[in-house]
Amino acid sequence: MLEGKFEEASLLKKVIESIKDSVKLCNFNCSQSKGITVQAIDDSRVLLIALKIDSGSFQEFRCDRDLVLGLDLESLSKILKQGNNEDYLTIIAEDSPDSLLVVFEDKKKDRISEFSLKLMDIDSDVLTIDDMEHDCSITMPAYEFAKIARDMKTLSESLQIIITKDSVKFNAEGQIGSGSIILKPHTDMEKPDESIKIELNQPVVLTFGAKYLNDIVKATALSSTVTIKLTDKAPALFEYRLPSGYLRYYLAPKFDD
Amino acid sequence: TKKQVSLMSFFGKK
Repeated sequence: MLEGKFEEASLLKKVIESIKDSVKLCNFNCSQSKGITVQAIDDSRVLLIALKIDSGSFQEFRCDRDLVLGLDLESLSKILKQGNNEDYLTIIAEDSPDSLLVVFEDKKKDRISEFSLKLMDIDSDVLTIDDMEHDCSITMPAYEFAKIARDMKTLSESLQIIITKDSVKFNAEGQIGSGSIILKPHTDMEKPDESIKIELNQPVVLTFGAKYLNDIVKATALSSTVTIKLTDKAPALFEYRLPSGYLRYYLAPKFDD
Repeated sequence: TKKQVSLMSFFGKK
């Protein structure tokens, strides 16, 4: 049996809102040691999502036997919208479940709401992702990266990222013209999450589809910072830290035709 | 022009 209680429903709500536009169906793998893990790839096979909600993200977590919950995220999202952000949220499943029980408890009122979501058998490829060495890594405020991704998409369907040891440059060239944004590393002592940190083994220039970057920044509400790891001619990793766990996106780059 | 590549060319199936 699985029983996981979140202190606030908002965490799972934000996670599902971050991924449901990229992948519609996915398997939630549940185990006592790893909590909940998900690996899912979008239909175009360009963006991969790797989610880990450790048991530490839950107020209470027990999973007697490893379970796979096949979920339609659009449906789960509809059910999660029934509860308030501050409610306790408990998810419950039997050992061979055909449905997931979702329970919201209002902390002030005596109100408990229960929903049952039908589960599905989902056949999905699992990809092997080794811990890669990266050429460079940038950590920056998540909202700032989101603004760049959204703004630059209005100029071009591609966004070029150029990292050197003393700057990161975002470059867009489109039909109406072009634009670039240059950020320099700095440390904000009072608000560390406002800092921009660049770690560099070697400079990297990569181009990504603006559409996919805009899917990724839907996770902005999850974390105050985002870490972007880039390697020449390889998929990029965008990581949003959870209180205990992470949401990672792997995005394949665009290459010269 | 730049061409979008698939993740499958980088990651193998388990």
